[in-house]
Amino acid sequence: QWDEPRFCSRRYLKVDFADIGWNEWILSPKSFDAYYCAGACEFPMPKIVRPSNHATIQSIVRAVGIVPGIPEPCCVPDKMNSLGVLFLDENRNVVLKVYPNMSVETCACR
Amino acid sequence: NHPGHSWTGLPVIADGVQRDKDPQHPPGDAAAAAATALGQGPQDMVTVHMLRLYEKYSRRGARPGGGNTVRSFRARLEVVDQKAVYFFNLTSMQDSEMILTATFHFYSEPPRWPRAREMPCKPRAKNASCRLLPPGPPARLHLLFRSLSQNAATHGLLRGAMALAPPPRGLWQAKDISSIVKAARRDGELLLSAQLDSGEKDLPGVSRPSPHAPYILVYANDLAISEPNSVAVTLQRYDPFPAGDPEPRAAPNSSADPRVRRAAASSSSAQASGPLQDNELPGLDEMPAHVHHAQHYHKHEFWSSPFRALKPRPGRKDRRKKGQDVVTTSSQMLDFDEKTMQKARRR
Repeated sequence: QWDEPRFCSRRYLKVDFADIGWNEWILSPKSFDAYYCAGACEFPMPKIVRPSNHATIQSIVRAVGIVPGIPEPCCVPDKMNSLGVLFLDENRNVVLKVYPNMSVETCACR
Repeated sequence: NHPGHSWTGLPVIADGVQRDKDPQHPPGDAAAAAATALGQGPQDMVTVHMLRLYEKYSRRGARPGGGNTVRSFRARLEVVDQKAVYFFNLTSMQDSEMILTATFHFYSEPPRWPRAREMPCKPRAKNASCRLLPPGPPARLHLLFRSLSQNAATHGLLRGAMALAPPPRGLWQAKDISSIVKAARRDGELLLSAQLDSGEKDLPGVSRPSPHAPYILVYANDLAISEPNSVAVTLQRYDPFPAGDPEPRAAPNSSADPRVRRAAASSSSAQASGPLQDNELPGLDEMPAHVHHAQHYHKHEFWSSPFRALKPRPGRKDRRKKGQDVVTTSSQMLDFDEKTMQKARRR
């Protein structure tokens, strides 16, 4: 954890459905790699944090201090992946659903 | 209706999606997990089929049936008029799920060939061997679908009938029943019954649930699945905090947590003594005796109401020197020197 980069980047997170109490009805997967985004989005932002134009402007305004109270842009998921989940519905029938945006592929400053 | 695709392996949907190669061997340990979660033996074909679809999606990202949802529906077997009728409760389908395809999967028992008909030999034809007539054609299988609303007592509305040529041996078949399921859902009749009628009396043991019970798969596109919190709609069955925790704003004495009660107790005893002692402005006790003596005021009379309107502060020049606080009988307001006010504000 300690050698994580300071700047906005993807961090590892494995989610176990038993930890959130959903494992009684989720048949598969039992866990999945969800990841999360964390890190600084301060001026000057390196290319790797893929800032939007707005984020670039916001970080400059904040750095210059033109307007007090402007926060740093946020480090959020950019590209995300779907996850197929096999679970039991209320009638204990087996259902397969493919949920979008369940795991992080890349992070960015927004 | 599609021509019946019959094959030895796992049943797959009849509209040409590539077939599953290997027969009944369920994929991975997911099958074991599913079997335990369902309390079924691994032979539950609908679970094996769904696991197969899940594995196919997980490995190759192949969207099942072109949508993002596959619902399976197990049959509930009932005997109506000595016939085995399978009922399917489709009410768990969500309104946001647009049906793409629906298939009915059933196992055709190996045909019981009728015994060869024995013809009595004609006495006069000496050498004619008593010929046995070839057996008649095996009975055809009829598939009847009806739909009924939840509380209807009738047999339901006939939605579809199919005549099936019996397969050469026992195996699973799949039939496309998309139009039947869509029509039934459009009419709000989400209880479907299927009767497999081979014209013969059902064997007495038919009412026993068989590992070969038929099932329905509905391939759909859930239009709400891209909503921000769609996963909670179908998977979050209760709050992460177990029920029974008192609301944070509940009366502290009702809380299970002793600390909270203790803290609550201390603050309420503070309240019991009332704010006067705690909020007394310093200097009130140090009032010069003559003032006390003269006015015989009791402390609480200085505070006619708990909330006093703030008086604009007098200008610097006409502020009295320290120690000359005189209570003007005309107004109940008290004037304090700057230092006292600072101490009070700090308090």
